[in-house]
Amino acid sequence: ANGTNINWPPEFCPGVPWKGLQNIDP
Amino acid sequence: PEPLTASMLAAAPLMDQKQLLGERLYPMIHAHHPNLAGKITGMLLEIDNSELLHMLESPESLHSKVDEAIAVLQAHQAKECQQPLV
Repeated sequence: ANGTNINWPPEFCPGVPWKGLQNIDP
Repeated sequence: PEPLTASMLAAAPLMDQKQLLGERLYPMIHAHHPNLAGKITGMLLEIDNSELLHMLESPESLHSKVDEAIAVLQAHQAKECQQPLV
């Protein structure tokens, strides 16, 4: 994909489950 | 807190591994870049866990990756600003 993703990068906040986890394949 | 080790990380569920790394990286990044710490940490978490562990142990490698992440982030944001406002 060539489009920009305005939601990237998934921001990390201490104590909050990181949203980027759902994008990571096991 | 005790240092995060590869074995501690391997014992954690996959979903928790990035979270554990993020919780350690965030304060180190926040000390230098309080405004961008969340985004920089999020970017760095896309790197392999083994490399992230190395960065926790080696401030020099962490700082060089943080500098790289900031450059990528700024380029990404500049690209967004070029899009027409409709």
